[in-house]
Amino acid sequence: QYVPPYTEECRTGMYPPQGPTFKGAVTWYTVDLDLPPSKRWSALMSEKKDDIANMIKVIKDIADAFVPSGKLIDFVDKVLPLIVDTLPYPYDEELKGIASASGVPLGEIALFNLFYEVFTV
Amino acid sequence: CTSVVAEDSNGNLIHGRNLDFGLFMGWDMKNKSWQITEQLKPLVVNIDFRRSNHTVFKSTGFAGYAGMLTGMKPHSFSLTINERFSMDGGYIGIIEWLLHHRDAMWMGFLTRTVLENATSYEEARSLLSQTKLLAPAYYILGGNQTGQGCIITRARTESLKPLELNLKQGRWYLLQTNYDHWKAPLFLDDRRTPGMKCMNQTLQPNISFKTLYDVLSTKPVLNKLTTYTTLMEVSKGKLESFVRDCPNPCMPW
Repeated sequence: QYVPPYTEECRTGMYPPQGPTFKGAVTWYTVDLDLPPSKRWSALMSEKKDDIANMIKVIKDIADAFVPSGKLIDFVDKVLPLIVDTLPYPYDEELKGIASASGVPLGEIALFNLFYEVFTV
Repeated sequence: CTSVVAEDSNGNLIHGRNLDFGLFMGWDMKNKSWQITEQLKPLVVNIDFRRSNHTVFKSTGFAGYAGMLTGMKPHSFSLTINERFSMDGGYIGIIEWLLHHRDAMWMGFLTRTVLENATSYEEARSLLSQTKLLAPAYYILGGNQTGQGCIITRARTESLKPLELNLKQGRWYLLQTNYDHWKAPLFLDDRRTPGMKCMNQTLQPNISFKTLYDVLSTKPVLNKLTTYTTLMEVSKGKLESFVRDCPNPCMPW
């Protein structure tokens, strides 16, 4: 159907995934729960640090479009790290480990982890 | 999001989901895509959480996000979250948290805690139904035995109208989008009707990874917000995920 909502006949033969609706397979990683929480995500985050930095940059650009003064990101960088200390163990330590391994400020990692709660409105 | 838990004719449970995220967060006019959705795609990872060299649970998530939105405890249960929009939304929970009312759980962290610690479908169901939350949500839970599948509609403090698989009533699958199952979906965002149409065409004896992937690949169940598709089979401990794209013409949500 070439007008919204672009419904179509039920698809068949899509699996195994291929073609234009398939953008790629997902890579497997291991998180060792025997490690201290601050170290669990280190290997994964050092591999993905550029991708997470790109994603955070887009969030900042969108935030700047809403509040051009940059005060929203200032708030994120100054206030959200304080929330991390209130999170239950081991999540507080894990978020600090993620920030450290990725080089992304802790407040911005906290924002990413709170996204789902915030956007339920 | 669209989540489906279905039981085949042999009593085997298959659980699948499309994770849709990024609505109203930067529309790229040139590429006709949501900016955040596109930026999330390279962050999609499958994770094997291990303790003492054994798998505790498996999940599909985003690198940098410590909570869980999709996961499975092999041979026990599978679990997905769909976002539930409400005026009594997560921001109220966050404000309460800032005001030192900290008896509620963060949604993604509860999912992770359940995947890590619950040992059965029943225990997972009880924890997901009874734990106070910061934000409303839909939990879609599948088990390892016939009839073990339910939708838990969560307000922040209570569970509303749980819906379970019921083969005697012909309910061999449950399909949840982002609307309460006892209400009609928003007419501008009806993924439930086309999804159910495809499930009904598939028929119970034919349900498998292959046919569920077909359902989750049909527009508008597949849309511009769809980041990944995950398929899970608890009895075999099998989890597969794929990053998705929705070529034009395609609904923005």
